[in-house]
Amino acid sequence: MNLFRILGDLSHLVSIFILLQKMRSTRSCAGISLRTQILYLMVYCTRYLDIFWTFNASLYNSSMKLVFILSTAYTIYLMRTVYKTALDPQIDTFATYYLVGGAGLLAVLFPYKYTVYEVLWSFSIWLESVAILPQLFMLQRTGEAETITTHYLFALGAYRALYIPNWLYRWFLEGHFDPIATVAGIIQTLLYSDFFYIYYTKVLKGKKFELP
Amino acid sequence: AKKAAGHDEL
Repeated sequence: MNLFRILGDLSHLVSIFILLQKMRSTRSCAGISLRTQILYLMVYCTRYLDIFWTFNASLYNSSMKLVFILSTAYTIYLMRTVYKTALDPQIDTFATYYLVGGAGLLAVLFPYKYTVYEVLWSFSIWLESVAILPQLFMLQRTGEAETITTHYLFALGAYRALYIPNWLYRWFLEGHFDPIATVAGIIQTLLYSDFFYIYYTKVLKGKKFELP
Repeated sequence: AKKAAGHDEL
């Protein structure tokens, strides 16, 4: 466990709280992609299957896993009940089956082992790398975002970006290297690069997030 | 270093 890993996990945790806070404070889920949230729930459910047999291995990991699964399920529940009037299926239209299909194909082609758990783990890693696309696509269609929504996206993107120095650290200092997670994590971070740029040049300078 | 079984990251 190194500083980058802890900061990455905290950033992930913070992103979820910001999302819930966004819905609570604006009483709306406008600007949030339900498709992306459903993909994340799929990611957590397929990756954290091991919670049933490694529950006591690391209380830290197990509690984070539970928090990610439950909070994302709760977010989806809120979006589909309390805040459903703000859902806009006309804007949230990214073809998610291609993402699920692509991740499934990569998982079958490159798992570490051919076991159900390892193939699902690999699937979850690839799916996570592209799960933000419906959200970014939606952002592009609306052309602007509430500031709190951009903080959510920044924290969510920063989480995987912080895992990259963590992987480098582990590779050089512990001899641990995880090629699937690393390649997918780099792709995931690259997908955020445009967003990071606009967040840095606009939101951090007190301006509204608007696409050029 | 102790090698953890399975995947030790989130």
